Amino acid sequence: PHSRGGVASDKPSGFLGAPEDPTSDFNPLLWLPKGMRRGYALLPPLLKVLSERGQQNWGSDVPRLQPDSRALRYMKRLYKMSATKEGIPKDNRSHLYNTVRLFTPCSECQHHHGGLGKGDVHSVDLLFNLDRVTALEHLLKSVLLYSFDTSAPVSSPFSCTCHLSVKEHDSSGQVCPSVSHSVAFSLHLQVRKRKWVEIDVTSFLQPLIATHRRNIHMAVNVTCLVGDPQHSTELGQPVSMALLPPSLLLYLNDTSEQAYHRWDSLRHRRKNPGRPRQRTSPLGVPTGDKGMETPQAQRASRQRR
Amino acid sequence: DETMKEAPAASPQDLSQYFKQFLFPQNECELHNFRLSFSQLQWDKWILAPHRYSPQYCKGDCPRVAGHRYGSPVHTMVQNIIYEKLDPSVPRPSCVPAEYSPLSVLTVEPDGSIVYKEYEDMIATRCTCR
Repeated sequence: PHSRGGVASDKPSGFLGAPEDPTSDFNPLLWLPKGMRRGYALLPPLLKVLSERGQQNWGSDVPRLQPDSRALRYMKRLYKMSATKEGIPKDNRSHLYNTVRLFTPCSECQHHHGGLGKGDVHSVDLLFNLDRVTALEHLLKSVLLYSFDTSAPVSSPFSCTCHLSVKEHDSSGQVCPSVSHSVAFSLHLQVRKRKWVEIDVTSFLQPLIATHRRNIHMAVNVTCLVGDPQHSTELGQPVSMALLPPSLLLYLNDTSEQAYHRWDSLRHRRKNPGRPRQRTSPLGVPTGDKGMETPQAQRASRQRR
Repeated sequence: DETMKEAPAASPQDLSQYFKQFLFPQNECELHNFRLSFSQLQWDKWILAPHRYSPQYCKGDCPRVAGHRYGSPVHTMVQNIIYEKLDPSVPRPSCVPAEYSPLSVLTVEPDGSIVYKEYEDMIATRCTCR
């Protein structure tokens, strides 16, 4: 198993209920080449089951924090859109990601300013821990995911502005906002419907995630007013609604050998519809001229065929 | 003809069975169905979807001349010849998967985050002799 051009961290995954001493040579993780150890959710538990020969309690019950229920609902809906009931990825050209990670802010560090999400301004300090993102997962898109639950039906549309600023810790540990970013969006909430709103923050977070930042600390202000700027000049009264802290959604392209690369299989199917897929070289493309046929050679082999 | 004289008078049904063994050797290398649910492995606490998974598997004898039917390379026949003529410690060709399809999995990570991942080579879709 080779990583494609990435440098995988050699830290064994904390995911597995592996024996206390991770350096013991019975730790199944050490059987794996370095590129495979971290972040591949499925592999370590599979190895644990195989290494615990004969034991019945196979459950790899690694202590797990319970995920947020709304986040669960959203990810199950994403799963239904991306795969069939049997779990086969849908051949959707527009969907280039092969990994989507949803992080909820760590609860102890959410600081609300002003009203608790009531009235027109909702501002909160958020800290996301991105430890689970591996070095081989490259960011395609990142969004803040708000779920708007309006208790009373809101008859007319309303428009919101979201202002973000990333908080850097300088050498003395003092927090100072370094980069800020504003996004405006308008919402048309039907009566009594939950609405997911994805606020695209890709350009904003790209530099942080590209440098494999493990913790992202940001302040988010959302202001919502009744009315829609496209259709009316003056905006009305503030909207009263419950606004819970957003989740961070990362659409990633996992470049490791274990992940599914649809463009690989699409290209393969176009070229050799009938032949079994040959594993492409770890670098993904033949290196140097020995791997590539010259046009003359291609023509000659075509004539031979 | 000799076999006909020796063979007992059989009904047409037995005859077709009798000849079938020459057309399709028994338990030939082919894809077999296997379906598991993650709750059997007690993994349903952290694997949220899919609920059932059919990895399939390959099983059966590889005929001596495993031709194009299996997409086997010529090497397979060479290996057979080595086993039969030169060195029986060299194993005969085995019935193994030749092609796979991917699987999408939704899991909960130890830190409570949720990940949707598409894994390569998780379901065997075709067998070969190698």
